[in-house]
Amino acid sequence: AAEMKSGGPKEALTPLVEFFFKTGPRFSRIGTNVPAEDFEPIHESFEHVARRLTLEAFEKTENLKKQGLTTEIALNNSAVDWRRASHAFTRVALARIFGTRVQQCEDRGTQQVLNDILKLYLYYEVGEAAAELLEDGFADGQQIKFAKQQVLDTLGKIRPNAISIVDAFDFNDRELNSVLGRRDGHVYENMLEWAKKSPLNKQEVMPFHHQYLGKMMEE
Amino acid sequence: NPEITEERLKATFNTDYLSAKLWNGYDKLKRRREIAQYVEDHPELHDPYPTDFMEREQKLENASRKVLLWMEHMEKAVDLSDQQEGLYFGTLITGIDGHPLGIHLIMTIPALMNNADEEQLDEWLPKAFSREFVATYSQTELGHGTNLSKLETTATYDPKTQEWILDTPTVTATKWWPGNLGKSANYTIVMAQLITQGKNHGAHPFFIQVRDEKTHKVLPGLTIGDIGPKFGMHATDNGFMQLHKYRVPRRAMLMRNAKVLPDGTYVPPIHPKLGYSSMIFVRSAVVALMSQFLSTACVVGTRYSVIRRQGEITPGAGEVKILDYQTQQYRIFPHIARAIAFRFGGIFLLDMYQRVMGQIKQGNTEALADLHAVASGMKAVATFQTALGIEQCRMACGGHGFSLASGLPQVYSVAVGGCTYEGENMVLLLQLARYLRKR
Repeated sequence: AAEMKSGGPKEALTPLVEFFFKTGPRFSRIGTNVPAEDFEPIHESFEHVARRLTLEAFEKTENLKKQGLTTEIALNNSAVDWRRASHAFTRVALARIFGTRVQQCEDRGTQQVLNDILKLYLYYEVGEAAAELLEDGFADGQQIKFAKQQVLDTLGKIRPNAISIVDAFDFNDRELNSVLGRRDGHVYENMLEWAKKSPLNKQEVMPFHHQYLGKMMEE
Repeated sequence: NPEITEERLKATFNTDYLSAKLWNGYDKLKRRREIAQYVEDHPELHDPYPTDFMEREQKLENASRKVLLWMEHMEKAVDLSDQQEGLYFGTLITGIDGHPLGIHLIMTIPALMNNADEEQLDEWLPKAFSREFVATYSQTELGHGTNLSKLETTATYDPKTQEWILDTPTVTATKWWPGNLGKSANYTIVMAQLITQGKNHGAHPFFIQVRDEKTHKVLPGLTIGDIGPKFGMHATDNGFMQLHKYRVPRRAMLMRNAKVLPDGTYVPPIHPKLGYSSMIFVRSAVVALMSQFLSTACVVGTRYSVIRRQGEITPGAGEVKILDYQTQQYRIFPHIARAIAFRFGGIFLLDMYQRVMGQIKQGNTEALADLHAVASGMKAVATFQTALGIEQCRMACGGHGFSLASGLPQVYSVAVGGCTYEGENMVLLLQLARYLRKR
């Protein structure tokens, strides 16, 4: 943050932090005249939020120090802001990594499905970051509405593939350890079988019944 | 079941291709399935009845039994040179509730590899691999966890006898939480404040014996026990340990990074954070692990949502599969997306970890701060969002999600532990924040 304020990096940048020194657009391009499937405006928006929150947290810390607080107290008093910045940074990293992996997919059908999932992921995260995007006017309410609508549209698109997508996680029933999630779908009859294994079912009348509830009802 | 078959017939893509993408290629996918089949074909590797109906002691005994069988069958079932195969095989046998070798395999061996010098590795690593001892990793104390600088356990060097004196001087210094320390492990790595020539050099790792190799009795000078029932991981004996001026040889200190010479001279590491490499490894691995937990919940939630029919969208058209409700899709699908994001994020982190550790062995520590920062952030976000996602999937199953038959409470209780182990999430976000400030 200090280097951002002073105009540029002092040492070679790693890919993780390059975006901090990029000049992004002044306003978010989400839902403008860019196709909804072009995700670059979303990445730019996440990067903007991470840059802004980092700088704001930094400025807050610096201002508190100027007011006479020690560095440690100033950091503690701006820690909630720093937490937001860290979360925003992690969002940038996860979104970029996900996008890169989808681009590397060679099978067209699978890439389409992964692209739908990526789209859902990114627009859902826009919704999660709505307050931060709106806070400084980088995005407006219409753009957030656009993102939310993209989420809903994508849900419908994913729906027919939903079972096959989760099948593709390739968990066998032993690993899944779930009667509800059985691969063969025979849920209800197996719920009953599972329940029958309860140790409470080994005896029809519990040995302590007559000592307590039975006695109570007799009285 | 025709309901679920109908869904599978709708797929517009090759599920095996996506599986291969998620599991690092067709070869790995094929091996997963072969290993799973091996477990299916060997009933002795199965539970006698669902472990959810067992008491904790029975769970621990059952897990111990299965761990032994896991090791006996390992050579026949997996490629021993591929650690992932061995761990997957183990997961299929032991489940997610933990087992006595959990920390030994996942944390202690990598910690020895990153912290022991060549001579120490020669002595301990073959024994660790052949399980001549069971070890764990004792860092957290009753009063302190992530904040290593304030750990109270001390290791004071005595140059006269060339020994370390390990001590937990207060109740809050008691080692608390280490997995398998309570009853299973007979060796452990201990993180303690290194004091030599009157100066405290901060937390460093030591490798010590805590139980007799034959009788398994706790060695004199130590108090060890189980910390009691927990939210999850019921087949893991998380333990406590007090060290009462317990003497160990000078070479019990792991000396790949920092060293103490026989006269007590301290030789610092090339990077002050190198002793934290085991923690960074676990943080990196946790992201991929969270992807598995969240994926598991999504599989259950999605599959059940096409079996369950409830209510009508169009009056008179008949009860619909609950997955046809937009709210149900909204509840589950974003978490499928996050599970995949964490999968790719986890692979990225593990690759980065291997790369950075390779560079460190060449003396280059430049990228360690990057790794520490991004692993901290991703671990915090992934564990938190995974817990939220599993809970959403659980509620998406209605009342049945409350039953252990769904498998969801168990996976939640294990996954949510990730929010606090190996660095409580808020602390990790603030560690990343420190990096952001500096950069």
